[in-house]
Amino acid sequence: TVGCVALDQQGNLAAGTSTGGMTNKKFGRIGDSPVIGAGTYANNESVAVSCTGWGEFYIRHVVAHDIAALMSYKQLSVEEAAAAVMAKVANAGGDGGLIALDKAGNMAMPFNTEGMYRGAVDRHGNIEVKIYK
Amino acid sequence: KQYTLVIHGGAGTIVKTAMTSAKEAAYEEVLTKALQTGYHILQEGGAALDAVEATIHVLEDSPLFNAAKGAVFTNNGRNELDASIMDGRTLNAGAVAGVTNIRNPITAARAVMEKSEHVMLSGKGAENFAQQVGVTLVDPSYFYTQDRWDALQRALKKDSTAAGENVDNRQAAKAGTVNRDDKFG
Repeated sequence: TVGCVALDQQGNLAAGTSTGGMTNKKFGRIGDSPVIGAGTYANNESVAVSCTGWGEFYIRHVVAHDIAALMSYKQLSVEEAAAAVMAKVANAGGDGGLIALDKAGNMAMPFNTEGMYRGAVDRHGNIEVKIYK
Repeated sequence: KQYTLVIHGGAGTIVKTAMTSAKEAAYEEVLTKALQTGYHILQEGGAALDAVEATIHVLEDSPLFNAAKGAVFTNNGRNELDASIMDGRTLNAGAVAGVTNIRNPITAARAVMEKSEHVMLSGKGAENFAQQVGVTLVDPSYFYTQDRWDALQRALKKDSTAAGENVDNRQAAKAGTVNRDDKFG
């Protein structure tokens, strides 16, 4: 799975996710990250989110939208909200990770697997790329 | 720091000891190129939506990640792709699921969002729609990579070995609750 979240100069957020799903999947399973609200969500009032991981858990926990809701209703920061929702996924037995970017340009990249291919660029063009914890 | 663009290329069991320095460098190169692509659009005053789509193109076009070219195989040896996109300004969203011949599924998802009254299209219908609105189609063989094919063969072998061995495992597999860690690419 790959994903991207962005904040433009007009203050607009967007999120996208693209995946090949899971190896050896059957029955026309649709899962993983691209279900809107589960694996992908963007709202200019709060945050843009793209997820990767064990899709069934992201759907059951409506992960991407839950992060936005925690930020809107409980005024959590993007880091706090992302960590709280990833903890729900982990406690239920799911794994994976996500990227989130709020309307002020703060980001979070939590994951509970051995690694997650990830990267970010700040407004000055400074690039960070990481793979492992 | 104020960030403008963040990406991921999948999470999972990424064993450091199994990663060669050349392979690690290849991942870093593509991730960096993706970030530069999106950043350039944003720096020029472009829309977040355009930056997201262009950035994901770079990752979809690379065989290193489980999306588009380099996607994993289903049980029947096909590459079935899903993608979605959402615009935070309007709360519009679009998605495609189970498509097999769309070169960049993220572009098809955006087309669903912008050129249809629907949110998600699946399978053959999604492919027909993509063709009608001019999204680039490819032969399904475009998505093939040897590594992913070999991974499917290993998974199929594991399936046949496990068959009849453990009823609980088979039931869990049917329910989709066995995590074989095969899905993150």
